[in-house]
Formats: sequence, C-alpha cells, structure tokens
Amino acid sequence: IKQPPSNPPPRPPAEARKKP
Amino acid sequence: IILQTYRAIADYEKRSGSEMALAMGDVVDVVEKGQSGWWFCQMKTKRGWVPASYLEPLDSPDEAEDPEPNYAGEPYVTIKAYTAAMEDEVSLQQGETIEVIHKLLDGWWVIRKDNITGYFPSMYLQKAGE
Amino acid sequence: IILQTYRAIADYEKRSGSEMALAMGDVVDVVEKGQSGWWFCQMKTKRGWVPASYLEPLDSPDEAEDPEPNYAGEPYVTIKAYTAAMEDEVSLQQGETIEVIHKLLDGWWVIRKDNITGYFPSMYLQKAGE
Repeated sequence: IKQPPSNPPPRPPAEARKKP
Repeated sequence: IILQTYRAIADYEKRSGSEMALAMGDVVDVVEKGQSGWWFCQMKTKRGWVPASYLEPLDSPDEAEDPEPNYAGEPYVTIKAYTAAMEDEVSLQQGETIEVIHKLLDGWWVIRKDNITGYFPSMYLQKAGE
Repeated sequence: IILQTYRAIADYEKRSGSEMALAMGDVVDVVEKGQSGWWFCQMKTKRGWVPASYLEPLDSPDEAEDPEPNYAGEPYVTIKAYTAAMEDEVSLQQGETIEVIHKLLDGWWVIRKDNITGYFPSMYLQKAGE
C-alpha cells in the first residue's frame, strides 16, 4: 500500500451534505 | 480478512498518483481506513461484454490483429435480415447466401454478394451447410 | 490461463445489463473473444486512496458510523498551519494547542480553541504530549 496523499482529503461532497 | 464494502456517493477526480478516481455508484472494498480521512480502497471487479472495436492491445497497439482476408470468399447464409445503417454496409434478407471475404475482429465482416461488397454483422451469419 | 490485456480507446456506455461500460484509457483483461465482436472482459482491479466522505456503506447506508463527540475535549497540538477555506473551518498556526471535540471519519475533526469551534484537518494534529 502506497503512502496516503500528503494533503487533507476534500470536505464532504454536496451529495453528503444533503443528508440529515 | 473480510473487507467492508462501500458505495461512492459522488464522483471524485484523482489529484495525485496514489489516489483512485470514483464514479458515483462505484462499489469499493476498504482495505485501510486512515485517520486522516483518506481510505485505501480497491474497486470491485467489473465484468461484462464490450465491443472489441473499442479496445486496443496494451502492448504493440499498432500491430494488426485481424486475420488476413480471403478474397476467394467463404460461403455463409444470413440468419437474420439487416438493413444497412451506414454507406459501407450491405442490406440483406434472411436466408441469402453470400461470401465472407474478411472476418474482422470487431464483428463486422466484409462480405460479397454478386458485385456488391460491404460490411455485415457476423452475428447474423452462419456457415453455409451447417 | 494468461489473459490478454487491452486498453479502451474510447468511452463506451452500456446499453444492456450484461455489458460493461468503458472509460477511455480503462485497462481490461479479455476473458472471451466472441466472433460477434462482443468480447467478455474484466476490468483491471483499481486501487488507491479516496476521501472517506465520498463513500457510504453498501448495507445500512443511513446508519451513523462516526464515533460519539467528546465535549470535554481532548488536547491536541497543530503540527502544520492551516488557513480556513470554508466558513465552518478554523485557521491555526503550527504549534497551537487545541481541544478535539469530535473525530469524524472524514478526517475533518471538530476542534475548539478558546471560544471558537470548527473543522480542522486531523492530518495536521498530533496528540498533546507525544
């Protein structure tokens, strides 16, 4: 398994924010 | 090890080489859940029929793979009628006898009937006498 | 059995359930080359890091997976500065001591410094005292 990216992942997408 | 299965809820474009792109609806197995919010995943293996004409070999993509043409022709019979959708195709009824000149891998064979030559779906052809 | 590997030279959209969609550049193993020009293929397994916030569990997608918040707070130190990109995030310098309130799985933790609460990348935090 390679190293994870060195930047934080993006904030949740709009599709996720729609959820209650 | 039993991996947990997740579904992508949105498209995600890769921003670096170690990332994997997601299309909404993709199903993945999660191998490792990083605390950083980066999870290492493996895409569920997809399988299915695809048109050969949409593929090229990974190595030597310019090498010809199609068999050589046979200008003498090989007798076949149409098992289903087909109306030409493009100019270089041939329209035929069911039950017509034709000659196959070139069995191209994309499934559109070059056929000859009388003086007409053109493409016809191999799926609608059967060897004469079978 | 050694399968031949091919690359998709164009996008292909599925038109029926047994087909597989292709994106240009996809790499596939060919399991069976139908004479009809339909080839049965298997997508090469893709692996990589993806953002957890883009995934939901396949079963019970609405069940909460995040741990419970800890309103008492857990002391952490920033190991890298970060400037808020969205209104609900917190800007901090390196070396600041804060309290982690909620360790969300997407890697954006809810933190508290003095009277300010907001999101901060867990990747830039380290437990105080380590």
